[in-house]
Amino acid sequence: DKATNPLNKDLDWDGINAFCEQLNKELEGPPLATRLLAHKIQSPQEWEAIQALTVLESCMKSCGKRFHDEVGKFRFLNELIKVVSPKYLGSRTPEKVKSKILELMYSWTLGLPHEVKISEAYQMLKKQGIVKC
Amino acid sequence: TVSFHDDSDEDLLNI
Repeated sequence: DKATNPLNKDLDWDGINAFCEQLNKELEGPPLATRLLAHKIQSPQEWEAIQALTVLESCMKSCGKRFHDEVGKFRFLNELIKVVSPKYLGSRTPEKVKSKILELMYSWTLGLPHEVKISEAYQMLKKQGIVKC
Repeated sequence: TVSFHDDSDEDLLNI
């Protein structure tokens, strides 16, 4: 709640770090975290989406393979794709949110090249013209 | 509930 409550208008780094630690500890941590974050990233409220993307970014840096593998599934990547695609939520999503998603995906293609589904999803977005630069 | 050893996944969404 501390990390992802949109009523918190400032980033709570202690809360975010605690979220990342907790998801590492729990057996079901990675799937639970990705489901929660996907839902919030799809929020029409820009701050809620940006906040959740910041938590996702931070956890990808500090968590290990279990979380990387869960984020690297199409089950989660599809939810990010929906946000940037005009066929789904893209038309009503702020540019800032869409840009951050594409930046994160690009960074993971470089930093986690073994997560091949991330690269595949990113290449698909490039091919469809969603990635403009 | 999702199994700890769940390796299942969906197909890539085509847009």
